[in-house]
Amino acid sequence: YPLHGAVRQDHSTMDLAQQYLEKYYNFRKNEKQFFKRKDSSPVVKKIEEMQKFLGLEMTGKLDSNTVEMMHKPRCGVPDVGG
Amino acid sequence: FSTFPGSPKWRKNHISYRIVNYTLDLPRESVDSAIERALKVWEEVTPLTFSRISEGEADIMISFAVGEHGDFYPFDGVGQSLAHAYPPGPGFYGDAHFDDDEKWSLGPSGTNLFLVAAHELGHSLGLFHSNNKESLMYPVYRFSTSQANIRLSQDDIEGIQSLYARPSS
Repeated sequence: YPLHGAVRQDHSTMDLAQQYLEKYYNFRKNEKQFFKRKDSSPVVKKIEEMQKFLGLEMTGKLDSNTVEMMHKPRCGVPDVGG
Repeated sequence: FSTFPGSPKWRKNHISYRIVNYTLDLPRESVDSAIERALKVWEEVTPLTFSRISEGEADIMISFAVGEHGDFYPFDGVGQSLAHAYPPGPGFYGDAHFDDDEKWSLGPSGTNLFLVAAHELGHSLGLFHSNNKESLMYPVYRFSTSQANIRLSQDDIEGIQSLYARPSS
């Protein structure tokens, strides 16, 4: 039963998050295997990094606010890294 | 605010730009005017001046494209990535690309070209993204009718003046 505020982590949400973090937060593709376990520390750290930059509560989870933000139109330039 | 790694900037104050092609969503003169006004936003707080050329290689080449368009960052259809731009430098550096799968407009409906252009041209001048939600350089698109005339936040102004100082006058 999903905790309050958590979004059912269906594949599309996980894929969206993985693409978003790869594209804008330097999440390296070779960390792909981590993404299958969303609670692995590199993934949690990356989600927290994104949440901090975008001014969201740093839950480390793909909560509804975070998923909603990732769906919003934005600039294609990354937020971190070269 | 933040600048690109190594803080690349234009080593001159007079910068050329060229609008290479146009979206069919707006009349050409509206696109010309939106780009000119977007550049003026930065001109007002720096010593920079901009002049438009209609052929040849300009410092800032502005174009509309869909999907794969010759750089390593293909656009993604409607939504998410609206546009992107490169930091100052030779060749494709400094250029700004707009996703023509978006519905470009100058009002609240669709995607406001003036607002997005002012943001992207901030990148063309050397600003990276800001985590300040009030800043023009915040990465997520938010249009409010009050932004019909963009006001730079203090964060934006401090950022661009960290690269180019204040207006000379």
